[in-house]
Amino acid sequence: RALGPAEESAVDYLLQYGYLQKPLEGPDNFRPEDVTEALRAFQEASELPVSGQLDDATRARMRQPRCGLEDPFNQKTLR
Amino acid sequence: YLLLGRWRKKHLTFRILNLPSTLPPHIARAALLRAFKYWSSVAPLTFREVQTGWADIRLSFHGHQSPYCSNTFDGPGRVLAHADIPELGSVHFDEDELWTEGTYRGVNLRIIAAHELGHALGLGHSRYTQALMAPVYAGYRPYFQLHPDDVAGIQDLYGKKNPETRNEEEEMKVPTGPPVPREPSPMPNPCSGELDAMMLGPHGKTYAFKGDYVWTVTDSGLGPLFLVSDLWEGLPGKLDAAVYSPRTQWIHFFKGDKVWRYINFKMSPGFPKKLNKVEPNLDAALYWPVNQKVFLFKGSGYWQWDELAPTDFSRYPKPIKELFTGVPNQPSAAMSWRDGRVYFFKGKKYWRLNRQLRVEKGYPRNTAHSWMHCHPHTPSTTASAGDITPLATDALSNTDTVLDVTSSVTD
Repeated sequence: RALGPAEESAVDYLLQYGYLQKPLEGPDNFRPEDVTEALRAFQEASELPVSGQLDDATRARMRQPRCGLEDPFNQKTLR
Repeated sequence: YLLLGRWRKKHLTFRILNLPSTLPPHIARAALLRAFKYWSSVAPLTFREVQTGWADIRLSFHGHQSPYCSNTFDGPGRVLAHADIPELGSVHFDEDELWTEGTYRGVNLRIIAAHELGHALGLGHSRYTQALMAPVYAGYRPYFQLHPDDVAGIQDLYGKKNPETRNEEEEMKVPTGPPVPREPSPMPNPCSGELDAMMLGPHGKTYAFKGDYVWTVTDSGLGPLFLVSDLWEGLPGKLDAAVYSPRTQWIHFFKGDKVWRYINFKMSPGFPKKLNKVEPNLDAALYWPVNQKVFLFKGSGYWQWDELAPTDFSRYPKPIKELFTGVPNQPSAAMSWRDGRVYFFKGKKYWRLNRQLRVEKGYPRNTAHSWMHCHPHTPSTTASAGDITPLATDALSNTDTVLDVTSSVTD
């Protein structure tokens, strides 16, 4: 389904910092389970409740100032 | 920690290409130089600054546009900085951030620079949210130091610091046997609880001074006693006061009508100087990170000193009790500590003040028990050289725990 603007920017964040892996070929959109897994990896690394949902705490954490380099915290994308 | 790469050499050059507009240049430079020091003090790395030409590591500030970086920044907030991994060496900071030093406002340049240098040296992001190499900025910490995970990562890359490159401070950790006092001045017993001065020094080390000797106070016990002059060459014992300022990296020692200034263990040129704007024979001194000023105490009065600006002392001394509620006059020592609180010491007791500079409930408490890890039955006589055996209680996670646990036991 189409993503809302907040979800869009969350997916951009997860992509930018290595929680989501752009598929090497094929369509740009992501399977919901990939996004859920990426969110869970981010929440766990941020010591947030691991819900897989884009809740307020997760959004707030994504707005915090940080380093521009990727995070190696999603084992799947890290591989 | 995560390793992303490593330099094949350990002696690197660096060059600061430009500086942020939000900080005085000398403060910004001090912050960047200090960032290198965090890493060179735990690994056999050296960093030599070059003013022109090529350098292994190149630090610069840019914003949305940059002629030499495709990775543009996003304005204030969000991405603060980025760096390439070895052996590329570029370290870029977002010039649109409010870069600061010594304050909770804005973004602390020293801490972010240390993080980016971690990348430039080969470290990736750490999962410990309190580690320097954590991806998200955890805010300004007045007594910042590397997290064990940061140290483990850099030593995994470059090994531990080896003996010949160890600086004087490292000597504190590895005594070459009980220090032999040059003259028979009696070695104090830390369990007497009496002090000439206390100081939270560089790298978050707590120093206690009594007579001609100094020792460190750690969460797990006391360091060995050393002659003051063995560590700070040229400094006499029996000091009146000692204070370290993270803002300037200066350590000031006071005795009689003189003041000495050191950076780490090296005396600054032109010191000691005569004290002329404040009274001689001070009692204590502390640095207060909230307003970045040094406070000097004598009798019932205090002076507030801005190290970097001409201070008008004509309205001082002011009554201690006006600002530090509940503390005794004529303290023997005072310091701001890692827990953000202020401590005053007098006789065998100490007072803990909250962030509003009010003495907290349940104080004063016993210095020997809570700070010097001594049991109640330890004799408080002056021991001769070498038989100091501070009876440290069980190694607890942090001194504050010791303070609370001991006092509750006493109660």
